[in-house]
Amino acid sequence: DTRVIAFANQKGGVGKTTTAVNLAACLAERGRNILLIDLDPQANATSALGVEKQQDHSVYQPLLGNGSLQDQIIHTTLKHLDLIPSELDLAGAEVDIARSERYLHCFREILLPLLDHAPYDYVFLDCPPSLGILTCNGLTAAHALMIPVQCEYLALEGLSMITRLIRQLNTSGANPGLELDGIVMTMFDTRTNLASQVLEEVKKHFGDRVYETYIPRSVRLSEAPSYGQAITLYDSRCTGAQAYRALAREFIRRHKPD
Amino acid sequence: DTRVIAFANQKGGVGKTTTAVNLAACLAERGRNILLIDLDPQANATSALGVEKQQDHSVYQPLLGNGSLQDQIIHTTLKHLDLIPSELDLAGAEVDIARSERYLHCFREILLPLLDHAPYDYVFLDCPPSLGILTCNGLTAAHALMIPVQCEYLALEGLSMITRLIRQLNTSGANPGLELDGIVMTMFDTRTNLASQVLEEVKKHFGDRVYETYIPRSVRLSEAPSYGQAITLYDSRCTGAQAYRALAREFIRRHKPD
Ligand SMILES: Nc1ncnc2c1ncn2[C@@H]1O[C@H](COP(=O)(O)OP(=O)(O)OP(=O)(O)O)[C@@H](O)[C@H]1O
Ligand SMILES: Nc1ncnc2c1ncn2[C@@H]1O[C@H](COP(=O)(O)OP(=O)(O)OP(=O)(O)O)[C@@H](O)[C@H]1O
Ligand SMILES: [Mg+2]
Ligand SMILES: [Mg+2]
Repeated sequence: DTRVIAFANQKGGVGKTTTAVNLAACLAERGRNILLIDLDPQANATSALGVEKQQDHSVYQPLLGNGSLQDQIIHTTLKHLDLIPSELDLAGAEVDIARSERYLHCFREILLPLLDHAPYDYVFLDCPPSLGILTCNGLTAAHALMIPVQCEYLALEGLSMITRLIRQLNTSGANPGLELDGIVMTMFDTRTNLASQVLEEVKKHFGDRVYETYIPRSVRLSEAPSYGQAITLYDSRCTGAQAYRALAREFIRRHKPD
Repeated sequence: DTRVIAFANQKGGVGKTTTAVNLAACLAERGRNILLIDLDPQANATSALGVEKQQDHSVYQPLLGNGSLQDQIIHTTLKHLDLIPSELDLAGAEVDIARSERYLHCFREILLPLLDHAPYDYVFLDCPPSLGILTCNGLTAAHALMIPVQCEYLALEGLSMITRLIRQLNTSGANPGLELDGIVMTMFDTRTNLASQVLEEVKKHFGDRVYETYIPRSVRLSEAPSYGQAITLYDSRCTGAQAYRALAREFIRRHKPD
């Protein structure tokens, strides 16, 4: 069974794309089959994997009922990692689908046929920094949500907004089964007290749902997208690559069938 | 005449709030009268100034036609700096106003009466990380736009989206007079090549619309919001405070009537 994981947090710049791309790359390296779907009109996941944005190559047309999602799948340079890219027009989707009756379910309805034939262990959804219609569509289609949290004070404040939304999607029936997969602490700067204070605070509220592996701040991680490469290709031995490999190991441990 | 400046960039975490809050604080320190309006449901500008979020204290009710924007103004601990805070319910505004005919103009229509009586030199608008209805309302009401850009590769890619939007608002007649006030480079890490490469690239495209003053990465700037203080109060002598004071001086020079 394919498991669908959304990477979402309305706070901007917390490492959603960096985590979705590099965790996917590290799982692919271990032979897991991954499909990454870029739901952000900014198309950062698309460019971070070295793929050019192209008109009509995204979830946009299938969301409007034109063609299937499977047709949008492309292979990346990494074995076992496929991508559905994003495009600029996707920004218009929010207004286009807002008017339809089942506007929260549009994405899930096009994803289900893909999952029926899919050879994937995991489908990752990279969401934009908002709790708007695109993110809500992703959360309605997902089995679980991973929340990257930057080790900064302002990132702490927004956590209650996204966890509130999970409860709303559960109770409203839009996605009763949606659960919190976990919280990943990112851009941890070992030199500052602030980072450890934020980490403590998050652990206090979320306990063991906080992944033990945290991602340190590492300039190699922010350089890799400019070469269109996941960290495992760009600089396989750097601290960023090691951290995402450790995260992949912990992810597999947490997802083992009991 | 009061000038309205929006701080917007759909890329998340680039320093919109940090720049709006601290530039406002540095201009207030020089005796300019500033009103900061928090248009982001995350309410980061509100908490960065030490103000509690409260239900019905934001632009939300006035946007729906209940009460005036002037009634929402509160004083901050800083002389010459007033705030209209944000609240969680503001997230619902996008859906509420999307259905109205003139959905792009709702905010401008409630701002105009405020500007008629306002004692402010500048009104700053802190926008959320998206080009959705709240940001577009801010841009429709603004005279000019300041775009904070993080010195990172992924932040570079999104610049064309926001500049395209300015042109669309100009040509569609929504806001023919909207101009680019300038681009402010933030979180400049002097230790990496990446930052200088991004700076060069932005200067190549935008020339002298890039502010000469850039803001260095400084942990004091990310600590200040956890104390609810602008940098001028939290640590007046640190590099972050000096950088925003230099930015305030350059801002005043650029805005001098010819
Ligand atoms: N561990 C890290 N160390 C250093 N830089 C990082 C790290 N993780 C991410 N970055 C950089 O920080 C910036 C923000 O990360 P990213 O774009 O992944 O966040 P995001 O949450 O996806 O942003 P958005 O809200 O715009 O979608 C990027 O420039 C990225 O390269
Ligand atoms: N020059 C700087 N040096 C160090 N940290 C900074 C600097 N500027 C901002 N920060 C920190 O980086 C994070 C992102 O900044 P900020 O929240 O201002 O960006 P934003 O663009 O308003 O984010 P959002 O897209 O979520 O609205 C915050 O935690 C902030 O404290
Ligand atoms: Mg992203
Ligand atoms: Mg902000």
